[in-house]
Amino acid sequence: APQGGLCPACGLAALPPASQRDVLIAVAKQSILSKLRLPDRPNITHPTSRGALLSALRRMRAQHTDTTVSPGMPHDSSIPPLRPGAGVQEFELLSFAESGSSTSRSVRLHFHFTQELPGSTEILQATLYLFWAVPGPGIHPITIKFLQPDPTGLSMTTVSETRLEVQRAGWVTLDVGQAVRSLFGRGSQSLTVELEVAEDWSSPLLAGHNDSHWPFVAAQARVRMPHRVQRR
Amino acid sequence: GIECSGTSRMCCRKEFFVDFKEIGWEDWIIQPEGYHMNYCAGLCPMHMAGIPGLAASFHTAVLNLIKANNADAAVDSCCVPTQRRPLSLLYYDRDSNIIKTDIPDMIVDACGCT
Repeated sequence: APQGGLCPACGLAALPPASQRDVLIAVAKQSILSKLRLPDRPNITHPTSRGALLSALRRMRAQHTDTTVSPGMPHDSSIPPLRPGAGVQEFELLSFAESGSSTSRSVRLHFHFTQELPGSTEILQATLYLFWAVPGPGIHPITIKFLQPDPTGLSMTTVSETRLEVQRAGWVTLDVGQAVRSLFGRGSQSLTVELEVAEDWSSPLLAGHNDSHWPFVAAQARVRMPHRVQRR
Repeated sequence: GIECSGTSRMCCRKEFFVDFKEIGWEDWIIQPEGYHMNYCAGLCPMHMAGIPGLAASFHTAVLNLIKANNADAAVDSCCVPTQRRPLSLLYYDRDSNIIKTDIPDMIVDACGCT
């Protein structure tokens, strides 16, 4: 509405064209950063390789259209499909693993989630994507442990554990929604996953050999609405 | 909506593209290559008030013009966005995670008078 006979944007027209451009670019920058809740533009020190990124995006797209779930690992059916309402901002997050300690039978993966997520965001769904290279035919059992640092911070304790059976090389998905929700509930940002195989595979994951097989977590989240009432 | 041309001073949509490479943001915004921000500019005479997209209805404009001519006091109106759409971004956050999101109401598609 006009205020004092002037419209809010009228001032722009009074500026010389060069200044108009500077003002508009400044407005655009500020608008994008504030909507993303970023105080400043992120400085990227470790960009993800293009191969890993493209592979992850392809896997996510395939997962959205594929109704098949991994054996013994059904996805949480209580999560409603995404139906963003007016003004509700949703996110899809890709977090690539950082390798931790590993042996010929086990490997630890660390995922560091965004600083903006805990506390302010509701995790709708989270899936861990792993690419296995099985040593031969047959069924290969794998134990997957979710770890958290103990109160002293010196060692890790197992929060939950699940088993998976892999029959052939390829991508396997695992629902980690509850683990990530629990993590954020504790105000933590880091998820540590330990993968353990029964026999000596020399290297349980193919991640070290190929960027496009790098493990990652894909999560769907939305900004928590302050006025929403939740019934448990 | 009406696109701004060189001659018209009426309410219209001006295209404005922010190239992320030009502002040095291409390292953290993966997609798209830029932001079609756009904005509304121009005059909103009384008889154009309340017409989304300006040319939505010729008859409404004529009726409003008659009303305006008969009005005792003219009230200004503003040229504002009447139609907007989200901006989809794929970007790195501060922890080098990759985020995909749609920021609502970021791109001005049409303008009109309040």
